[in-house]
Amino acid sequence: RYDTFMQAYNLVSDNLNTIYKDLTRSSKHPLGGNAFLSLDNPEEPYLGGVKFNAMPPMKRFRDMEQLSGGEKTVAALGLLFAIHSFRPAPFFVMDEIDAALDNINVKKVCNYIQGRSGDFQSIVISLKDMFYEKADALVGICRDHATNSSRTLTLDLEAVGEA
Amino acid sequence: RYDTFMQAYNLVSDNLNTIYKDLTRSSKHPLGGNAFLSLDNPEEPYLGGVKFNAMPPMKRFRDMEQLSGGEKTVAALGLLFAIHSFRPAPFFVMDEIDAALDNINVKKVCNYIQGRSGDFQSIVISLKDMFYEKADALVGICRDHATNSSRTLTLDLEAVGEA
Amino acid sequence: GRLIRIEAENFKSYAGTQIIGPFKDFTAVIGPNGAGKSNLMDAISFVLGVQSKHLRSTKLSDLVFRADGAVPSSRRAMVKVVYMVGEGEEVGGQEAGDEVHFSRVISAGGASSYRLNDKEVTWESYEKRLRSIGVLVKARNFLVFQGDVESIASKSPKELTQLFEQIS
Amino acid sequence: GRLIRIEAENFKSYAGTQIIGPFKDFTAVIGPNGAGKSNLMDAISFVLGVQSKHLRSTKLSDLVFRADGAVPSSRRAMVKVVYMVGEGEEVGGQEAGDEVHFSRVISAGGASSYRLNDKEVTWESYEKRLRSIGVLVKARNFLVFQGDVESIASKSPKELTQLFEQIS
Ligand SMILES: Nc1ncnc2c1ncn2[C@@H]1O[C@H](COP(=O)(O)OP(=O)(O)OP(=O)(O)O)[C@@H](O)[C@H]1O
Ligand SMILES: Nc1ncnc2c1ncn2[C@@H]1O[C@H](COP(=O)(O)OP(=O)(O)OP(=O)(O)O)[C@@H](O)[C@H]1O
Ligand SMILES: [Mg+2]
Ligand SMILES: [Mg+2]
Repeated sequence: RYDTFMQAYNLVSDNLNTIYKDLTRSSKHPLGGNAFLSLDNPEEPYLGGVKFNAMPPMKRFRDMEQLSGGEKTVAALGLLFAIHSFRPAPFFVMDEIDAALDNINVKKVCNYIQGRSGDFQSIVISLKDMFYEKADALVGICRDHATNSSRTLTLDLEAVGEA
Repeated sequence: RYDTFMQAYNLVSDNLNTIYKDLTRSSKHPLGGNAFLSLDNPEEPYLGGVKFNAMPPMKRFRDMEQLSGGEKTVAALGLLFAIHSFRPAPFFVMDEIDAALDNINVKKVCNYIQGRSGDFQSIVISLKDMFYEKADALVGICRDHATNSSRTLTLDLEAVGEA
Repeated sequence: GRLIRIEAENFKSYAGTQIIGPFKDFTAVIGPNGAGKSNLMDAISFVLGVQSKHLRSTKLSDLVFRADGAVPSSRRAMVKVVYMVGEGEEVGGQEAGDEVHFSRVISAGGASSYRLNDKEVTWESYEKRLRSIGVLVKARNFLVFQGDVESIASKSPKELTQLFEQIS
Repeated sequence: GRLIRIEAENFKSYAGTQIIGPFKDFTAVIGPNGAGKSNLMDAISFVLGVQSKHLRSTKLSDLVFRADGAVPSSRRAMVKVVYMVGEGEEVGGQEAGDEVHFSRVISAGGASSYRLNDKEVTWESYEKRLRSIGVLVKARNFLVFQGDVESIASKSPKELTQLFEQIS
């Protein structure tokens, strides 16, 4: 039990920092931020808690609760993708993950998902143009008021070319 | 006690439908949606609950919990402005109320706030361009990394003209 | 492997039988407020065995399409996910390029049943096949519902330990 | 009346003394993630008497600016709201066009005190003056914090009754 837990924990913890740096790196902050996990009870980790900490670039150590809405979203996605690296599901479905993100962070998250789409498939629901510009395919959903039913239309962007 | 409660309730209830229609009206649906309040205990209203229901245009009556994220946001703003009409505070401060709204609804909410800015002052925090295009003044906030402090800059858009 | 398409029948706001897709490596789902985007995610979650309380509903019959808001027009609803087996992957005897059909049906009586390649199976063997392609329904580590993303960063230490136990 | 400007001193991410404004009838506040937009709303809420638990903090001293994350650089913080009396309005003897200064200070010891036009007053008379301009701090019906807007539509019938009692 100790071994299987620590195997998961160590792998996620190692990947977390790399992924969080990929998500927070910019020309102004080439090193990106820092994110790590820590154990309350290292001997019997499954009995204690796992603490998660993320520090955006240029910010010194602070309590996660003080992070802004957008900063929390980026930290959460870092953890999500790190957990996925240990237990890769074949696809992700994400519903308006970009709601709290400013345009710079939307672009960073979008680029990350696009860059990893060879490893795992992503289906992203979004209201922002950025996501549909970078996707390989679009599923447009509208409401047919006569029947009160949803209708969908799919567009293969690879076939259309990056016009 | 009954009188003061009912005075508030009746005024809010009357205004709610008008405001919700203003927020949901469009060229496709000139009538807009419907929103109303109902009392669990009409004799002693303060002992029972007040139920709130909103139906977007073309949608038939459904449970509020089934509404989508954007539909709920518009309904919530309708109720908020209706409550305000009974007890007008001199100003509103709203933090990213547009997060779940598509571009059409952002425009409708923005137009409504702009239209009412003579009656009440609004301070709206937003990541979307629409709000800064319609506002009278902009407060830009950035982070000075050397001192880890926020800095602000104010721009009077009325003075600049609607360039 | 990859998710190729979804087939929905009278599920939430999707009336009749509709085929949604094909999905590519990176697919964006767009549309106005109230169109049915989150309902599509609910459809994918439903067919993978997620409980209706995570699908904004209290009982399974809420998930059946209702035209006028009160009475469900049909008593039955179904969602099917078509999955293509990937390179170097073997799923229940099927090889790369084969299609695996996972489907879940709500009967007129309001009960739900599971099918693998259109043959009815128990939840245990259905879940086992999902686990073999890396889909851990209990951990739900591959689904982010609307409004939930920030809460992942605010999970309590206890909740994170629990998540680690579910994935290890 | 209208809110004209905010003066913040060592409040959350606002180091030193800063003047923010002037605010117009419709003011948009913009800036990147983590810049300090919600902290500005916290400043306005704080000076109007909203408790620190609604300001993402557990105790008042969390609200004092900290440069390096651990130790607050100054022990004292202050926020002032400058309000201009409107047409046909009379606020504590002041007439249209006059400025009313509401301010709240966190002392080095971590306690907070209220001032009206720079004279220290009790919370009761401070709140009475706020009520006279239509600001009901308990109902908070004029503040929508980040992420809270949808929850207004999902308030339980009991919560709505309570809100009606607070505004009537
Ligand atoms: N069983 C059902 N039958 C018919 N319509 C339904 C059913 N359940 C929910 N709906 C409708 O689906 C709509 C909500 O759809 P959904 O939440 O998918 O929207 P969305 O596209 O995600 O919008 P947003 O961008 O605002 O999040 C509601 O208007 C609701 O009335
Ligand atoms: N007492 C304090 N001293 C210094 N900085 C602080 C203090 N309290 C909070 N902060 C910092 O303020 C930042 C958060 O600011 P805020 O929540 O206002 O951002 P925001 O502009 O609203 O961003 P978003 O667009 O993501 O919502 C955090 O990075 C946090 O570290
Ligand atoms: Mg949605
Ligand atoms: Mg914010």
